[in-house]
Amino acid sequence: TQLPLYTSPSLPNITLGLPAT
Amino acid sequence: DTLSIYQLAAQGELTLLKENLQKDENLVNKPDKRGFTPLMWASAFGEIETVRCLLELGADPHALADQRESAVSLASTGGYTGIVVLLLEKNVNINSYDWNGGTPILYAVRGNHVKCVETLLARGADLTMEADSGYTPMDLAVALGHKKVQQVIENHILKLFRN
Repeated sequence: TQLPLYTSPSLPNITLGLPAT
Repeated sequence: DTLSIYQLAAQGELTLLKENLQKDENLVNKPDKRGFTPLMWASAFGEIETVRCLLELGADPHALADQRESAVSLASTGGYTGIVVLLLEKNVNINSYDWNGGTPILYAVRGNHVKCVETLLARGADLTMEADSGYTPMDLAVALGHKKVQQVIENHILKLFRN
């Protein structure tokens, strides 16, 4: 059985969805 | 048996990973197409035993991927405090920043990882560094409504004043 492959690591956009200060 | 060293690191398949790495000593620090090393993959997916083993095999904890991503920021994103401590013990830059302007403590705050924030603060993380959008860790904790994290940061600041 093929193990599920992990997607490449990534750092999130820290302030996604937050108003610019 | 066709899994890459990156997938093996991410999945904590230590035995197979060690077999692969023993074939060529340069593999341990070989970056993938986006500059991520096996250590970064294991740190991002919380595989602490794999991180420990990779460090023993000579993995470079200071390596940065193409967008300046670091193993310590990837571990902080996931709140993997044990891995963060292993990396800090190798004297990685606790205030490592990437092209987002992100630092380990900003990622730990964003993920609401209280223990990780506490650990980073206790080891000297810089509270004044802002993300590209101008948010400090305290701004971020308040904006995201992470009350416990906000309290941990406030207590840390009070402690600094007291000292």
